[in-house]
Amino acid sequence: ERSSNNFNYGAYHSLEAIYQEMDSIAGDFPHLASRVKIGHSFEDRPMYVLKFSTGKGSQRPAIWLNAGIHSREWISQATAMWTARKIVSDYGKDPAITSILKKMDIFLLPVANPDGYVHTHTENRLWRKTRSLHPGSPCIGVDPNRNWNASFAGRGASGNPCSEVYHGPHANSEVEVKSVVDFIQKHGNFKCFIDLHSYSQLLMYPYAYTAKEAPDADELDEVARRAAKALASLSGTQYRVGSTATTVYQASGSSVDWAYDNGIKYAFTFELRDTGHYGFLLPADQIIPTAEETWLGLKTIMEHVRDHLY
Amino acid sequence: RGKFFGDQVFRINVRNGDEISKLNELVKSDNLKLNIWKSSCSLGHPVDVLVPAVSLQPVEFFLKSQGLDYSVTIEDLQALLDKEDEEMQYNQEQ
Repeated sequence: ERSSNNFNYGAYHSLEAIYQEMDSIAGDFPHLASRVKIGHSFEDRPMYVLKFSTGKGSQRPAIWLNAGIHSREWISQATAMWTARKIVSDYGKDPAITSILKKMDIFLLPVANPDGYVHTHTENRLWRKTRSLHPGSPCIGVDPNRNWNASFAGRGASGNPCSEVYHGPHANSEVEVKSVVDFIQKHGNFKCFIDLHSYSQLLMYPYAYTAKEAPDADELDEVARRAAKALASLSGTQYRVGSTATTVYQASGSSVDWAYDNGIKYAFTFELRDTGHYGFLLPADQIIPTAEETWLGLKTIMEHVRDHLY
Repeated sequence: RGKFFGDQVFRINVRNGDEISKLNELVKSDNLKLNIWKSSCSLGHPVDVLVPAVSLQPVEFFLKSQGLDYSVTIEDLQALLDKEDEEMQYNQEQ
C-alpha cells in the first residue's frame, strides 16, 4: 500500500479526504505536482486537478485523466488517487513515466462530479448524476456523460429529467462539464483524454454516438488491445476492447467522443472491475489490485501517445 | 443514508430483439422503480438491474411469464453497503 501520512490508498474516502490527499501530494512533490482549481460544482464545491509537469510553459502536449464522472463508480475515483501517488512515486525511477513526463504534462481529475460523490456518501450510495435542479421537475441531476457537445441529445440519452441518462437542458449545461471543457479548450494542446468508469472491464474508443467507424479506429483499436494485454498481464483480468457503440451501446454526449471530435486523438474509456459480481460496490480490498493493473494499461496508452505526438 | 433493505440486482440475458423490447417494457414501468446498472444493446451481453424489494415479486413474475432468462447477482445489496460502511469507519479510525 502506498500510504502517505494517513491516507490509505486501499480504502474508499470522502471528498474532503481526497482533496486533502491531493494537497498532500502536491506538497510532498512541489517540483512535479500542483493542485489546480479548474472550477466549481453546482453546489459550489471546488473542482481540483493534479497537474504533473516537469517542464516550463503552459502549453506542453498534455494528457487528461478523468475519473468519477458517475459518482457511484467509486473504484474510478479510488484508482485515480492511487494513480496520482504512483506517478509522483515512480517519476525518476520508472523509465516510462519519467520519459512521458519529460515530454508531456499529465492532468488528473479524480472527482469530476463532486456533488454526486458527496451525495453517495451522505444520502444515496447509488447516485450517478450531478445534483443540478430542474425548474418544473421534482427530479435532480443530469448524467454528466450525456452532457458533452458530441451529438448532444442523440441516441442513448433521455430528455426526461427523471431519467438516469438525462442529457440536460443543453450541452455543457452542467458546470462540472463546462469547467473541464473550458480548461481543455483554453489549454489547446491536449493529445489524450482517458475517462475511468466502472464496471464491466472494457476498454473502448470513439465513437459512442454512432456505429460509424472513427477515422483513427484502427490505431486506437491496436493501442487499446496492447493496453488490455498489459493490464491482463498482472493478474489475468480480462478486458473486452472495441468502440463504445459496438461494444456496449450507442450513447450521445459522452466526454470521450467530445474529446475526439475536438482534435484529441487518443481518447479512451475504461470500464474498470468487475463484471457484475459486486458491480458498483467493489470491495475496498480490490482497489489496489485494480489500480495496479489499470496503471499498466494507462502506461501503455501514454507511452504510445508520447511516441506519436501530432 | 438511504437504505436498500431487500433490494437485489438481477442480471437479465436477452437473446433476441423480441426479448429486448420486452425488457424495455419492464424497465419503462415507472411504478417498479427499477434502476439500470448496466445496459447493453448488443445481444449476448446482459443487462443488470437494481430491483427494489417491493418490486421483486412482480418483476420475477414478468420475467418468468415472458420466458426471460435471469439470475440474481446481488442477493443482499444492503449487506454489501453495510460492509462498505464498516470498512470506511474502520479506515477512518485507523
